[in-house]
Amino acid sequence: SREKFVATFELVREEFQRIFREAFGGGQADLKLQAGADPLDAGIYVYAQPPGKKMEHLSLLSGGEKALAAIALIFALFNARPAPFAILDEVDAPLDENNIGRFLKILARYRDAVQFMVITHARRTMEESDAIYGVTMERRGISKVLSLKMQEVPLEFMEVAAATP
Amino acid sequence: SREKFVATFELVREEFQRIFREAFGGGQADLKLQAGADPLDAGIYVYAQPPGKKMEHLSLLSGGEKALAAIALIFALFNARPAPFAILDEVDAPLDENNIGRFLKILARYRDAVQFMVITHARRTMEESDAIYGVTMERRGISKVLSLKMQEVPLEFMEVAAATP
Amino acid sequence: MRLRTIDIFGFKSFPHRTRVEFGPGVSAVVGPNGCGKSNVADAFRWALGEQSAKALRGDVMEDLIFNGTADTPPLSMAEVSITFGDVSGYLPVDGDELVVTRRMYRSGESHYFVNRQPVRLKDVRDLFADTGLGKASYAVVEQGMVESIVKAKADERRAFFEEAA
Amino acid sequence: MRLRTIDIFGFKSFPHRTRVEFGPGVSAVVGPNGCGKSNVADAFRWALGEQSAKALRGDVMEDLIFNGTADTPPLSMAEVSITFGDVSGYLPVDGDELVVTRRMYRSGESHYFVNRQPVRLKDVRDLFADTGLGKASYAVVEQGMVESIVKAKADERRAFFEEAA
Ligand SMILES: Nc1ncnc2c1ncn2[C@@H]1O[C@H](COP(=O)(O)OP(=O)(O)OP(=O)(O)O)[C@@H](O)[C@H]1O
Ligand SMILES: Nc1ncnc2c1ncn2[C@@H]1O[C@H](COP(=O)(O)OP(=O)(O)OP(=O)(O)O)[C@@H](O)[C@H]1O
Ligand SMILES: [Mg+2]
Ligand SMILES: [Mg+2]
Repeated sequence: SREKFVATFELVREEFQRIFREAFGGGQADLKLQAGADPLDAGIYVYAQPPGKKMEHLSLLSGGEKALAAIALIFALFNARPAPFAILDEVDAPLDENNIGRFLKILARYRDAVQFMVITHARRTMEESDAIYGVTMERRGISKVLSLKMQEVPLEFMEVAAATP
Repeated sequence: SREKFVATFELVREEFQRIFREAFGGGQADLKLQAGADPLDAGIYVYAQPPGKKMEHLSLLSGGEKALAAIALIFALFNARPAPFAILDEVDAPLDENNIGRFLKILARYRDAVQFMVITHARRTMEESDAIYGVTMERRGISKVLSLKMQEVPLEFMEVAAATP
Repeated sequence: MRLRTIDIFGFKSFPHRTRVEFGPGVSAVVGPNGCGKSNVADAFRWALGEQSAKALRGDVMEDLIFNGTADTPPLSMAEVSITFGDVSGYLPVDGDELVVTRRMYRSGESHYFVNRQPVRLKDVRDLFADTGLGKASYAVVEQGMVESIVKAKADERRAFFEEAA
Repeated sequence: MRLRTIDIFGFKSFPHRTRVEFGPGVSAVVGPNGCGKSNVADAFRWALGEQSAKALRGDVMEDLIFNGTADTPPLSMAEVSITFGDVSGYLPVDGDELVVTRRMYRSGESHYFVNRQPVRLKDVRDLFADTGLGKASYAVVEQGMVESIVKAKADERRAFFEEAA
């Protein structure tokens, strides 16, 4: 129904504005329904303004900024209707170390309400998870799954970078 | 002209088969012109078989395997007509540490013939480059470029992972 | 409602019965390129009723059945079961545990089971309708797709909001 | 033929004259998310005649002119110059150095210069026609697009081969 959709849209919009500010450490964002259209048909437009920059069309954002804005929107949708389980497949790949840290801080807040399966190459994401599963192909072409502790993770599963001095 | 296109296609195909085997440490790959069509209109199909796996349609490959196959194809095109200069924007993002190593080995072979600008978050790619430029926004929203030595690279520019024990 | 296990047998790169157990919080899944991490995410979406082979990176549904390696013959069936716990009060089923199973043969037709009783696809869909795990789910973010929610056209983006409403 | 410098002024996040110098081999470009790395790659493609604002992540060409930050006013012009060396024998110009410049005002029309002499876009295009730096160039791989050459449809892939022929 129309009322239900509009109520959900308003909720997601508020949450997106809040989570965006946390993800970017400032700035602002907004969602707008297509002007003049029936809410049940209207398109949804996303605006984002990283801190210190001008409010602009999402397409001008960088690869990492787009990914972080998308993560904020996905968590905002979660607030509207929390699915019990979620799978995030390498959402941290475009992010630099600082933004991986912000992503993990937001993720940690949902940890009690939602179970997450997070596929990643980033060490920091592995370090902050509750359990780690290694997938290997000891015999070529055949996948095997092992439960691992952080210190057992073979290092070629990760990519090298470094955190702030 | 038709002869020129077919000759180029054959050259790229041979190079792709060779570079693919180097990139994946084995396996095989192939390029095929659409059957029954005029070479000047035909589509080009790509097949890839990572070592120990079955030859398959590219879409079944993983994110990292697709990126590595694409890199092999780009270098094969380079062999057909070496552009003097190339820009690679985070092509190493989907790759794990081992595959970043293979990518860099192939890149090093072209270093004398081609100048590369490689945008990256991976430490290993930075370590193996000839020069490093840092881009920062000391004043928010305004980009500045500095020439850096490896030890001067601020660590938040990189992502953390780790190499094989 | 909690996710307990995903059991994979004959689906993509899993020719042997493989069980992945999930605890509370964040489970990181790690491993080198091409080892089968995203295939686990595909197994989850397939078992909940995904009808498009392309959305699971295949051409036809048959591509999803283990098609053999250099030394292991292909299989003729794929089967994935997902076990949820603490479902009473959340889903309209008897008891506290729910096992959803999908089985498919090379002929292409799929069979669905809930707690080992044969059901139709529509029954599986109805069961999960209000959980956020439905069709246009924001709860599963595929590899490389994190930006698609912000890059999508305004009307495509609606589907995510309708799922949350 | 060698790339010597890219000079950026008023293009995207570069309101102040910025020079990037290139030596032989591989130059790594590093920095946090959103700092302007991909903007340097966009500046290169724009100067060589890119006509689509969308291909440079803008809606209209005007989006490419520095549009201001919280404390710096927008500019009314963007200008990028690319200096190539060792061009004799490679390109049909007098002398050993070639400077290609593109300048654009908020009105949207672009002016092109070769060694400070006004030329048409067609002249720039003709100059680089056989260098592999032409329109469908495999020599510039945009962020997130490394897989597009393998994901592309068979007929779209042709363009890369025609560029190499
Ligand atoms: N039907 C099938 N039978 C056998 N193997 C298959 C089948 N379908 C896909 N595969 C294999 O699965 C592999 C891809 O696995 P997957 O996409 O899960 O990798 P990944 O661990 O996510 O890697 P990345 O880190 O690169 O994303 C391919 O190499 C392919 O050979
Ligand atoms: N016309 C413009 N005026 C001012 N700033 C602009 C303009 N166009 C783009 N930008 C800014 O440039 C930034 C994006 O830069 P760019 O895409 O180069 O980042 P990046 O260094 O590649 O980051 P990432 O590592 O995330 O890919 C955006 O945040 C945007 O604000
Ligand atoms: Mg994957
Ligand atoms: Mg970028």
